[in-house]
Amino acid sequence: ILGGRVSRRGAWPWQCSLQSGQSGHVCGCVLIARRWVLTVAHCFEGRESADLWKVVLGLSNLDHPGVHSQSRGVRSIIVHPRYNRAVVDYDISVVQLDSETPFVRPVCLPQLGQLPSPDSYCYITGWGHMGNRMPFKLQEGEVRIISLSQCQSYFDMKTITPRMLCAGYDAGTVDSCMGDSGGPLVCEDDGGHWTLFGLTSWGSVCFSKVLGPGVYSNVTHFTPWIQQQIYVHTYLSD
Amino acid sequence: CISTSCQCVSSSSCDSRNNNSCTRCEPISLELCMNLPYNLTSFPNFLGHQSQRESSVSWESSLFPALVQTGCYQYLMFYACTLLVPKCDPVSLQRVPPCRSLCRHAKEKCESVLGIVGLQWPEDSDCGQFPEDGGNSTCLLPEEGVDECSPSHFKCRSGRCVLSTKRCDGHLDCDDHSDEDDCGCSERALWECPGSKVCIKASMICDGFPDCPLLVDEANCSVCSDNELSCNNHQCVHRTLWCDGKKHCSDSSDEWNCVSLSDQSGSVLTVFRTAAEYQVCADEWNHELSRLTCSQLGLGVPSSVSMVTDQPGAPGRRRWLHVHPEWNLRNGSALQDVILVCCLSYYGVSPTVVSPSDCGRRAAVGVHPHRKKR
Repeated sequence: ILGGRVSRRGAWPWQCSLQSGQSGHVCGCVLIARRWVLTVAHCFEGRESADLWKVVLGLSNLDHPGVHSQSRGVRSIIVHPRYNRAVVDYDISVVQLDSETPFVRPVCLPQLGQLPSPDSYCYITGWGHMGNRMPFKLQEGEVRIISLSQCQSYFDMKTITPRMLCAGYDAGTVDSCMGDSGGPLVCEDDGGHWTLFGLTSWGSVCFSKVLGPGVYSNVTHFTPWIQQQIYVHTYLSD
Repeated sequence: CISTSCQCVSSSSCDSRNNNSCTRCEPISLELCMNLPYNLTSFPNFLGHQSQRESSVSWESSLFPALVQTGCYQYLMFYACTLLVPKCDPVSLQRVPPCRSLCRHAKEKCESVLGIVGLQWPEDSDCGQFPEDGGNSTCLLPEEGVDECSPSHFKCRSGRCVLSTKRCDGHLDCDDHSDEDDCGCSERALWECPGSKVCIKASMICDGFPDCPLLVDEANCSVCSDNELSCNNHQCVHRTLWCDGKKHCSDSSDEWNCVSLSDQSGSVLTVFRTAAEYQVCADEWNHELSRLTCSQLGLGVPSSVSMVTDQPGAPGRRRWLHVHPEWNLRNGSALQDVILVCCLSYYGVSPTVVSPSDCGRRAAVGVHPHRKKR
């Protein structure tokens, strides 16, 4: 996260770290149910096999997991069938953990058609590049939701589709970056509940002078598909 | 395995059963470089990637096609491919590197363009590692007619290359605007959605995902007989198999939305079984079944369940189901998999969920981030 700050321990309980072999932390992910997390499809490029991965929850400092951290194997990886690497469209995956845990605080999924309003403020979190180094401690940053039409004006090299959501600032002062992919963009409602509206997906080169907002997978668009995958993999034994 | 005979101690790319040379040529599959004057490559490449898969998701495979659009060097794409998928000589099984002059020209002309956006030239591609052209070791130079654009580009009439995603995207990207010419669907071998200008690939028609504004690409996609229903992917499945707790459609859509809380009061439990709507009977209902139902519907934990009488005069018209007495022996099953037809009480079931699924709440401690005092 560029322009963010260290988050308070336990501040974002749904944030998880998707880790693979020697690489350690590769991407962010988000807990949405007792044994289900969301992340983005592009994290699995070239490493599609579930047994290459593990999910670590309850983390604050990557280097010192601490007593609250919980590590889970991955039972299955469900990449959206329409994922398109060239345009980075339908960039979402549902991941089933190999077991559940009673100590969880999942984030809420948005209702059908529920979208954050442009110019409202939400939060992004992750252990991705900070512009000058990779952090150990979970970073958080406050970003402003940007309309799709305004967003397209920043990216003439790419197509902004309805499956995407934009957030950040003209000057790119607070933005997600490499290593944040798959992590949450969450907004708080009046009742103090946090809803997941975006998954960090792509953007301009965040440690270059190319400016502009970050682009997130629009979770609202995928809520029916997400719920379908969880239902099918939970109740419809093969 | 760099040398011709390798000690296969730990290298994963070596054949651990013997010490024969492990270097082998493989066909180029990286779309970006499918129009080269050679079609065999070998790994690792000159950027440290161990496979074409790794190359395809590398930073460089995004950087170079974007850089080619600036027109900084005519043979930049060719040079990039000699790094990403180096030529493999089928006789010696050795990689053939680009010549040093090719590397130097690309770097001299394009490195400054990267500097404008604060990026560095890929450090793995130091030109000193490549042989001088005309020396005794073979190296690659662009031959006459080598294509300046890759298959991932659209070639403007002027010869410039722009990313193919910019073809007919409504923005003028080519210097001669030719990327916005002939944008009719048929001119691009695409299918035009009736009633709109949207073009989609033929493979998107009847694939279960609506793409056209009026969803017409998913209409009239299957011709099922009277006793069949159409799956989301337009397969036909006999109605008696619908919502029986087992997948019969290859996309499992015969088991979607089988259970609902539907009624004027919005909470009478209904099951859509064998393509007909049934009300679930209260006979032998218990809290565990309410919990299974609410979990299957993605709701929170049920706080109570009430029995609702059927509308007067309706019992005969309604269809009823009740729970299989040994339902709990089939763990992991869906509700629609553990019920039978019949009912004694003619009472329906109405679970009440007061606590929506417990989500989105943070630990109570700490100052609220929005209200941090300045």
